[in-house]
Amino acid sequence: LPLRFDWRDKNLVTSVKNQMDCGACWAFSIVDTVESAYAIKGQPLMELSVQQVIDCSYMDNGCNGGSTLSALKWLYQSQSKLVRSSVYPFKSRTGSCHYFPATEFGVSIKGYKAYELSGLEDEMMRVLIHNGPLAVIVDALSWQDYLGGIIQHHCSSGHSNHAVLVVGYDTSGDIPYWIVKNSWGTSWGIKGYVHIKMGVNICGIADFVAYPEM
Amino acid sequence: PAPRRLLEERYKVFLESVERHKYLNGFRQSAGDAFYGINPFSDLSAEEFSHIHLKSYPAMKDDYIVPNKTTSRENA
Repeated sequence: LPLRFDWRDKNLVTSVKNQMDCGACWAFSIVDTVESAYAIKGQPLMELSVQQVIDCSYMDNGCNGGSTLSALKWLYQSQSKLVRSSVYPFKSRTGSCHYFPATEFGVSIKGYKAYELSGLEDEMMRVLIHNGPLAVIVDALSWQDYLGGIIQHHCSSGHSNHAVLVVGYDTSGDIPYWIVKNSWGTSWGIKGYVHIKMGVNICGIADFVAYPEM
Repeated sequence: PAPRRLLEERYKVFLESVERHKYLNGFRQSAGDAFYGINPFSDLSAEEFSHIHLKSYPAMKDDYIVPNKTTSRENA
């Protein structure tokens, strides 16, 4: 495994989004995984519709919360095609599900995987490199005040409440860390990203890991 | 245009955030450690922040595959 790996270096991660007051981090992280996985397959990197997932993933609760895994299940089982974000833009509130004609461009998935990798962060590195960015659910209560640096304390596992995207890692320094994309805009954290210490399941980062198969 | 009472309430929450930043920054041991301070969420209480922004939850534990730890470590 390389000492450092970051999907952004290959221009395979879309820009940081802002979920505003809509509690749909689960939809943002899943759409992020699909955007990257589609681009990793050699297709253009493009922003897909988070609002479509918010409105249409019927096992979730839109802006009132949801699960990354149930969103992936919905995408797979319904074979829904995620349309471009410009076609179905984000409104920061739950709405009715819009349907599109079969001729409309969209991205569907061929499957999905979900792992519990606590104690296996070396395996998580391998999964990240082989499959693309990973949707994870963390305990982000202590992230409210975060400005930068590597989170190593005050972030336990066992209270998962926020979905984000792991895009890379860096083990070249004294403290190895995961590189994590959030959906709270670029004025939060490190231009919208957060660094989390690797190896001890800080924030429960390895507890609930999921990604689509394209 | 918010009433003065609401502004004072928000300011009180903001001051509590500043105290929380001092507490969290007290654990810093090196330059690379996380640091905390004023950001777009500083006028929210921890409860409000949690209620608005922390709305995801995992599926059933059984839905997640747990790889064989010994095998994975040996492979790694």
